[in-house]
Amino acid sequence: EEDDEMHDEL
Amino acid sequence: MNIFRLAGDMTHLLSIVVLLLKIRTTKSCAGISLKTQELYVIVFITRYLDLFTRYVSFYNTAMKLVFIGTSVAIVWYMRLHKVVKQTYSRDEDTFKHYLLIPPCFILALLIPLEFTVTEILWSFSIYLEAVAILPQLLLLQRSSNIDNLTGSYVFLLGAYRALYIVNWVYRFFTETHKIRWIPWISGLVQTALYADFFYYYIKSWKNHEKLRLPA
Repeated sequence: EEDDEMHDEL
Repeated sequence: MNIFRLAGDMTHLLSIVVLLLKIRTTKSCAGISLKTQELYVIVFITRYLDLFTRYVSFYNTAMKLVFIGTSVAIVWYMRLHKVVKQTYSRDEDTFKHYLLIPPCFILALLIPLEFTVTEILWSFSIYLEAVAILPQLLLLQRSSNIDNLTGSYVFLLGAYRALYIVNWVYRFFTETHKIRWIPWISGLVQTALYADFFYYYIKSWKNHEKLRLPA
């Protein structure tokens, strides 16, 4: 899911 | 994880360490905006709702706990610690920070990452973080004497998001090739708000003079 890349940041 | 993001996270962590160091060693929070600290508690809680549902890495979980824990501890010190709370610049810390919350929430409803509760709150936290420093910057303008630790704290806090912008550029070209409007625009606004402070901070550092912001 593309947004995981967003949510691996703090 | 790339070096820019790691540097950003470490700079963010260092800013919090500097602030806690100031409060604990000088037993004073003079010049620190309680309102900005309260906004950061809201930012971290609404951003890390997935703390127990989404495991990214030990580092990610540990840092989330540290950010939530330290931001709550700082508000506790400034509100409840019998000695520190006496040093709070109550009369100068007058920015109506609660007015920042509705616009950020409405914006999160209008432009969420996804239309789910956690994503709306995540977007809200991104928007709120962009403006959370405003009470602190206003307080600095009113402070006749900004101590070194306070100045360093604000500088590191501004620098962390600037490093995150470099991280986003790096990830765009090396990994994702996708534009991330929400964090990028917010991050640019957030960093731009520090521009004025950065200018005077670096000038005072170069000229070895006391940091003063024009009123």
